[in-house]
Amino acid sequence: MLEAKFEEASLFKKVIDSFKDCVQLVNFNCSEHGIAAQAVDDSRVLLVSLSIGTESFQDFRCDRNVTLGADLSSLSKILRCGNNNDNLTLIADDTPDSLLLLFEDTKKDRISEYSLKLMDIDADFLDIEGMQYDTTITMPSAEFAKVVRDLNQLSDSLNILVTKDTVKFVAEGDIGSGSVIVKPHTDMDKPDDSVKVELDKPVDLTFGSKYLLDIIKGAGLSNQITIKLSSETPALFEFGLQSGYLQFFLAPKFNE
Amino acid sequence: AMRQKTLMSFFKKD
Repeated sequence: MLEAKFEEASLFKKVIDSFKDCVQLVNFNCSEHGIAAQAVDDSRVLLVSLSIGTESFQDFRCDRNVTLGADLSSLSKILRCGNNNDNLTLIADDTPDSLLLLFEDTKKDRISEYSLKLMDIDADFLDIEGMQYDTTITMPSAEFAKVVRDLNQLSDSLNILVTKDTVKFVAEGDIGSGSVIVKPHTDMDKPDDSVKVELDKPVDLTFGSKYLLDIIKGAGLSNQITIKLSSETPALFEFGLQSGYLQFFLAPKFNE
Repeated sequence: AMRQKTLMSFFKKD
């Protein structure tokens, strides 16, 4: 039996909104540690990995591991029916055909109940643990989102170059070119505005802008984004949750 | 020209 209660429905709504446009069918794996999911987009270029730890819930109970196969567009329709401030409880039995979503407005004494039909989803599970990266960048997620949106206007590719002192984003397209340089700095008053660069090896990688546009939909989850890059592995873009994370793994483009 | 890699060229399947 799974019974997972969010104090505010907005957290789960935001999480689902952050990746519902790039993957459609997702297995949510529920265990005593919380709820986790992994899914790959149709083009096999972008992988989403979600972990919502038990600390993110007001109450969490999961007696036995259970997999909830859901169509995210359907789940998202139901999530829109609840208000952001409602309590949201996800309820499923040990071998569920459906997931019950219970929205409670405790002030108004209103309870709304929805049932989402679940499905068997046959998905590969990829081993994404323990990869080595050449550089780790931490920067404000809103700033990263702006760079991606701005440079996307010029090109369908975004080049990221990292050296010890700078992170340089470059787009070159038919109408012209653009670049944004971000330098590491520490903001004592607003730590979330800081930019940090850890570097083992300089990095020069190029990514498809359309995938980056999907990734920045997670910017509402966290004030900061962590970007890990290496020429040997897909890039990792991570938004932290209070307990858990939403990660995107993106394969780079390469020169033929 | 740049060509898009897929994840499968990096990850091993479980």
